[in-house]
Amino acid sequence: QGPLTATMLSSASPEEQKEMLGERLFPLVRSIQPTKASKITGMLLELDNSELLHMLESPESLRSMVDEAIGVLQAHQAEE
Amino acid sequence: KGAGLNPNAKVWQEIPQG
Repeated sequence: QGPLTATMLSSASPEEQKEMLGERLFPLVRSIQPTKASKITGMLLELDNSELLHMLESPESLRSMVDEAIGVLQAHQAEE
Repeated sequence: KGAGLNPNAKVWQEIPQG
């Protein structure tokens, strides 16, 4: 299974594109943040596909986005 | 900070393989 590319995504429906990206992202997110990986992956999937493809190729970008998502989640939970 | 990240986003669910 090679890297996911924009060309591979372009042949799929918008819903399938998020599905394909989620399948690649989830294990990576889980390795960074095991407890909230499903929620964080859902949050990340709302971003642009081009940004998600970049994160799949750049562990540093992914990590910083996961950190940001954790911050957003914690702030949200603190408000409730 | 966190622009574009929505804490109410749908939770990702892995589709079982096979």
